Amino acid sequence: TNNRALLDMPIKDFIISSEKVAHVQSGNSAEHALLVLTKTGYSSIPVLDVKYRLKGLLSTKMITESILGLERIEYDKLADIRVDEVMNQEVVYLKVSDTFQRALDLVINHAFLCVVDDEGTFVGIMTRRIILKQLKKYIYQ
Amino acid sequence: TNNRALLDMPIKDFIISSEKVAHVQSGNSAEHALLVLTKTGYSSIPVLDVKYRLKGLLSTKMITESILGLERIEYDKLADIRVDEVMNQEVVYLKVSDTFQRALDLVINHAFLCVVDDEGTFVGIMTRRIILKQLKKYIYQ
Ligand SMILES: Nc1ncnc2c1ncn2[C@@H]1O[C@@H]2COP(=O)(O)O[C@H]3[C@@H](O)[C@H](n4cnc5c(N)ncnc54)O[C@@H]3COP(=O)(O)O[C@H]2[C@H]1O
Ligand SMILES: Nc1ncnc2c1ncn2[C@@H]1O[C@@H]2COP(=O)(O)O[C@H]3[C@@H](O)[C@H](n4cnc5c(N)ncnc54)O[C@@H]3COP(=O)(O)O[C@H]2[C@H]1O
Repeated sequence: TNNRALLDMPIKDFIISSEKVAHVQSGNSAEHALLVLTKTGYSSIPVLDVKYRLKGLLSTKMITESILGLERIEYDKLADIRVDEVMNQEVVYLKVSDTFQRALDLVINHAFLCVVDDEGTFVGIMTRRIILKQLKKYIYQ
Repeated sequence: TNNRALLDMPIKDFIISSEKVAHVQSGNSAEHALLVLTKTGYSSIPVLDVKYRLKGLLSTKMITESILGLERIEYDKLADIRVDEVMNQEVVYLKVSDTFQRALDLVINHAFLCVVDDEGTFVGIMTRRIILKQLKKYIYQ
């Protein structure tokens, strides 16, 4: 494959599909979300609504930052905070029709990217790991 | 640059040097470490000893997992746990003399890599972001 062929590749073969993506629901408590993050082991995951639309991104850092008191981290407050209050609502995302080039440009600054279809429904994620594997394959041939 | 030239590049120009790397000291409490992780915003950082030797890697996930009780996350226990008890001591690292190829092979499975000199002193890190920037530059020319 030459450079242009790789850059023009559609991303669909590289997407981790939604059923394999750990996420939380809009409306969940930050306490529940922190358990999901800890048990799945991911540092940042999507927040979806009941129709599987993308609402935001939530990370352990955002949760801990929100309860960083003057003297200690105030974990007792977590049950009363909803994910919607602490998540990042400005999500940079990809469309299913985007190319590898678009994904490469964006993962410079994002560890993973959410992918949505034309209706705005969340369909999966593109990770740096997958992009790096493709680049390595390309560069080693 | 052709493929071989990029892969053979020494990593030294791409290292984020140690003074810019957030870290904790061996012997610190997990409570102190969680504050450092939260304030710096990184999900995983190196653990160094007083001589700046690399002892392990510590992530927020490792800390939270260690206090995941049956009913709730037991944050009151953090002051009594040392980072050495929860960190990952099997650190995959690079030597200053390694090439870009070695770094590329390893970042497939690691978001960042610690770099040590011949004495085993920590000198900095190589991140996926830096590697992706180089690959993008190479692929766009
Ligand atoms: N259970 C596991 N098994 C094997 N390796 C693991 C792992 N958890 C993490 N890693 C490794 O650590 C990297 C960073 O993970 P992190 O959770 O910070 O950052 C992740 C996480 O925020 C998100 N992510 C990846 N897969 C996910 C999934 N199935 N569900 C939800 N979020 C996911 O995308 C980011 C980048 O993922 P990427 O694969 O490039 O990079 C991952 C992967 O190389
Ligand atoms: N303060 C900040 N400003 C701008 N962007 C930020 C940022 N904090 C995080 N990011 C972005 O998020 C990515 C994942 O960060 P994370 O903390 O999970 O994972 C980081 C962290 O574990 C470690 N790391 C990076 N820089 C570090 C530093 N100066 N000190 C300690 N650890 C660092 O290397 C991993 C990969 O870093 P990478 O740069 O490839 O990828 C970073 C970067 O693209």
